[in-house]
Parts: sequence; structure tokens; C-alpha cells
Amino acid sequence: QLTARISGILGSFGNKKLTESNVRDGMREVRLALLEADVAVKVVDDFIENATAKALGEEILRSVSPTQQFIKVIYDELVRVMGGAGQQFSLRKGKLNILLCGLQGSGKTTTAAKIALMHKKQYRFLLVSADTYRPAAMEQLRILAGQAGVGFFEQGMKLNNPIEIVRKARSFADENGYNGLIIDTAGRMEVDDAMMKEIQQISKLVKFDETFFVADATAGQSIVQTVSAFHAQFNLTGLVLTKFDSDTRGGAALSVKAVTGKPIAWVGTGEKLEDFEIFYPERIASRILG
Amino acid sequence: LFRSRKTEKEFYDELEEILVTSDVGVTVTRSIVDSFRELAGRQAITGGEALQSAFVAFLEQLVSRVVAPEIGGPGMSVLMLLGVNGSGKTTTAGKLARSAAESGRSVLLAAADTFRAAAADQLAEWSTRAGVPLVRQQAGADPGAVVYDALDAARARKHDLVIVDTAGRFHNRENLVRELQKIDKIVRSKLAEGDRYYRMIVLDATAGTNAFTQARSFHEAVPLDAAIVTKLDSSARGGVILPLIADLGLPVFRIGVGEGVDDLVPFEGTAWVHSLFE
Ligand SMILES: Nc1nc2c(ncn2[C@@H]2O[C@H](COP(=O)(O)OP(=O)(O)OP(=O)(O)O)[C@@H](O)[C@H]2O)c(=O)[nH]1
Ligand SMILES: Nc1nc2c(ncn2[C@@H]2O[C@H](COP(=O)(O)OP(=O)(O)OP(=O)(O)O)[C@@H](O)[C@H]2O)c(=O)[nH]1
Ligand SMILES: [Mg+2]
Ligand SMILES: [Mg+2]
Repeated sequence: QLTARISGILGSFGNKKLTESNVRDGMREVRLALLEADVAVKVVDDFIENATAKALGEEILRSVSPTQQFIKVIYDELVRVMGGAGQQFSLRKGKLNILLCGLQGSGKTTTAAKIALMHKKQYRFLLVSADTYRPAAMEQLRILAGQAGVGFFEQGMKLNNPIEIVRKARSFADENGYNGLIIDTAGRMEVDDAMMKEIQQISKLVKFDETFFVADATAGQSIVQTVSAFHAQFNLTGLVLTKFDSDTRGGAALSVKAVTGKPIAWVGTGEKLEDFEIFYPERIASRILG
Repeated sequence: LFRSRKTEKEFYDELEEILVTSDVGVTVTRSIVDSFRELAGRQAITGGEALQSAFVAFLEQLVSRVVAPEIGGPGMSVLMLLGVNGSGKTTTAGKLARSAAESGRSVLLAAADTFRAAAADQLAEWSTRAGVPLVRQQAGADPGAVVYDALDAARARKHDLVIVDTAGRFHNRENLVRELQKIDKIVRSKLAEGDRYYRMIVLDATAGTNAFTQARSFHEAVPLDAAIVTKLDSSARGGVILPLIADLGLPVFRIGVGEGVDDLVPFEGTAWVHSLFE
């Protein structure tokens, strides 16, 4: 455990301050813990640099052990980077257009239905599948929309052009009193130029109030490169982290947050549509630190 | 990634960066590098460039330690795919069915994911692409019952390869692991003399070190014969392959390199090792 490792290193210091030398020793353990949690190397290095600056110049409090104080500096900094305690994400009122994007298998289709279920009292949702690639992707969303008790754009199932589907869905939503539009897209990699061009085109067809990158909480080091590319090519407004019911420490959450600066709105905690929660930085911070 | 003309310290620093950013994991990286340092010491290898080529050779030797099984035998072969949600099992089942059918085998697909929305429909489309029959039941059916029926059908129609697709599940979900063990038990109960049974975990190359935790955990629950690592067409390098081979002794049977029916290829250790340093 990180606390045990830190106390082994900081042990008993009688100094009034956390000195540069014992902070550096402690940070080496923190760095290891963050890498073991799958936080991206570059994000770890930046975090350690900022946390070190915060730790130095901390007066040692008489009421807590140096270890507790050091850990608190780390924990507080992690919570701050993850969005700060007490910060709550909220969707705009009135008409709402949401675009979901992300890597293959990250949980976008399931998340589309989860978002709708969570907010169906505030909006009349139409779920749209713009995934013309994955076998039975549209059928999957159709079934989930039914389970969530929200609308599904059935006409899209006969079309084979994502651009055309989104255009027709937008008109259909307007003409039929849907004030919540959620567009589910095919999984894609940032290294696939054609697919990145497609999602860029889709992002211009509708005035999207939210564009969420849906990331798997078990993602590894390359998530940084992926989400940077997505964010650079068309503005993400938020993040959703799925599969937090796994035993991953979830360092990917820190990575995607650090790289985009965008809020993590929700986390997926299971396969059922109810397994969807508001994101709390404190919980994820403790989990990442192990 | 490996620059030429470097000091030993530069070499070891770069090496740790390459391995960790490839998702080998920091703990496994340190133990691999420690073993290499010991070997380099014993063989008196010095200088950045010499260490570099020695390390590549060291990894090539490591990954060749285990050999992937050949699917086949006198009787019927059953290949069960398992793994966490979204790793690529269903797609891989389709690709495997296609390549086996192309090499002349009589293949049957079994849709043992009776839980997730449109899972059987997804596999049905793949069975069409592969040109092989599919056994499926209604949504919510018992996955064990699907497997039981599939193996009866395979026996009756003399199929020589049954590919079983299972529902995604996390290794820390006890009830789901127990369900998998139940499916496994049913398969084993239907095997006859001469039949072969292969259990393979499908791992997502874009996952972090949890991929290794998955492999280790599932291997304890249901002894695995090999892994298939998917999505290697991404920017991820699949570093999980090193601890998979070194710590679990599990070979990599195939790698997934895309979403098309032909995008599943044999794992070539040397080529993969070199890709880490590109
Ligand atoms: N355990 C768990 N499984 C999840 C979660 N979210 C999604 N899943 C599962 O992950 C798998 C993939 O989910 P999908 O919704 O199909 O993912 P996707 O991003 O739409 O996939 P593509 O369209 O192929 O890119 C499914 O088995 C889902 O049930 C979660 O929070 N926890
Ligand atoms: N680019 C790429 N995509 C892949 C690869 N293998 C699978 N996929 C995609 O990953 C997504 C998930 O694949 P599935 O086959 O549904 O995964 P699964 O393990 O069966 O998912 P669940 O049954 O929900 O647990 C789909 O969009 C696939 O097309 C691969 O090697 N490369
Ligand atoms: Mg989808
Ligand atoms: Mg599947």
C-alpha cells in the first residue's frame, strides 16, 4: 500500500518542513504507484512535478504524522486535477444534442442508453445509431433504447451512410418533439484517418451541446495519444469512464482528464443501464493511489 | 525510438520508457530489465549500442519460449473464447470461423452470449461472413444449454471445429466467473476420446496492466491454453504479451489487427519485439 511505503520512507522526521530530500524519496513511491495504476508516463511526470512543488514549503503540522501530511498533499492534488471536490457536471436545460465517440468496445452504445435512462425525466430522448459498420450495432441500440424506455431512430436502420442518418435524425427529432438527441457512433482509432474525418463531418451536422469521449477505465498508456487526437480534431466537452466495476485502479481517468482538461461527467459501473453514476474525484483519487 | 550513439544510462532510461509506455507494466519492466542487466554483466556487454542489440535478442528469445497450439486432431476440436467486455471475442470468433472454413474445416459457431443486447445477432452476421452455421437460442437462455446443444449438433453433423463465443465478464465478478466455469464443465462433459479443447482469453491491446490481471485471474478459474490479443492496429503496442509469456507461460495464438474478417493473423514474436522499438 502506498501509505505503508511512504511511511517506510518518511518514517520519523523531526524536521519542521518536508525537506527536498525526503519529498523526493516519497515522490519516487508515488510515481511508482501512479504508473502501476496505469496513469500515462507523461501525465505522471507532470503530476509529480506539481505535487512536489506543493509538498515543499508545507509546514509540518504537529497533529498529523509526516506520512499523513505527505499523503494528504498528494491526495488533494490528485482531487484537484481530477476536477476538484464538490464540482458537479450538469447538462444544459431545454434542447440537448449529445455526440458520443471513442475507441472500439469502450462502451459507447451502452452509455448512450445509460445517459438517456439517467435523464429521461428532464428530456424526451431520441437515440440514434450512426454505426453502419459493426454487425447488429443498430439492433443493440434499439434494444437498449427500449429497455431505457426512450425513443430510437428506427429509420436509420435502413440507411448505410452515417452522415445521412444524423441529418435525417436531427430533422426527425425536431419534427417529432424530441428535445434530447444522442448520437452513438462507431468505435474508431485516431490512427484511422478516414474514420477521424467521418466523425469530424458528423460533429458539424448538428450543433452538439456535448461531445463525450467514452473511455474504458482499464485503458493503458496509449489512451493519451488517442484522446489528444480526438480533442485536437473536434472539441470534446466531456469524458465518460466505463467499466469501473473492474478491479482496475483506473489511472486512465487521470490521463484523459489531464490531457483534455475536460470534466469527467459520469462513470459506468456495470453492464446494466442502472450501473451509471455521477463522477466523484475523491473516490477515483483514492482508487488510483491504491 | 532507440536512438543510436548513447551511453549505458541513456539506454536503460530509454528502455524503461519504451517498455512502460508499451503497457508492459512498471513492475514487470523492472524485473525484465534486472534480468537483462544480470545477463549483460555476466556476458560483459558494454556500451549503448551493444546493449541495445543484446536486449532485442533477449526479448526475442523470451517470446519464443512458448509455442502457440495447433488447432486440430483426430476428433472434434472445441475452441472457447472468453474475456472481459468489449475485448473483441465475437469479432474474433467470426474471423477464426472464416479462416478455419477457408482451410477446409467444417466449423460450427455457438452463440453462448445470451445476455448482452443483440449479441447473437452480431455473431449471426459473422456466421454469414464466414459461411458457417450457427447455434443460438433466445435472449436470456442458459449459456450452458446453448453449448450443450451446439456440441450435440456438432457431433451429429460431424463438424470438426466448434467455436464458442461467451459473454464479456470481469474476472472480479464471482458469479460471472462461476457461470464461465459451469460452461467449461459442460464442454468437458461432452468431449469424447480424440477430441481437443482449447480455452483462449481475448485481450484488448489498448488495455493497461489490467489485461495481465485478467489473464492471471481467468487462468486460475479456467486453465487457459493461449491468448489472442486484439486491436494491435491501434497506437497501443500490446506489452501485456511479455508478462503473459514470461510469467504465465501462455502463448499468443493470434493477434487482431482490424475489424475485417481477414484481420486476424498468427503472432510472430520477432516482428512484435521489433515493433516495440519502432
Ligand atoms: N462491466 C461493465 N461492462 C460495460 C460497461 N459499459 C459497457 N460495458 C460492456 O462493454 C461491452 C462493450 O459495450 P458497447 O456499448 O458495445 O461498446 P461500444 O463502445 O459501443 O463498442 P463499439 O461500438 O464496438 O465501438 C458490452 O459488453 C457492454 O455491456 C461498464 O460500465 N461495466
Ligand atoms: N480495430 C480493431 N477493432 C477490433 C478488433 N477486434 C475487435 N474489434 C472491434 O472491437 C469492438 C468490440 O468487439 P466485440 O467482438 O463486440 O467484442 P466482445 O468481446 O465480443 O464484446 P462483448 O461481447 O460485449 O464483451 C467492435 O467494434 C469490433 O469491431 C481489432 O483487432 N481491431
Ligand atoms: Mg457501439
Ligand atoms: Mg461479444
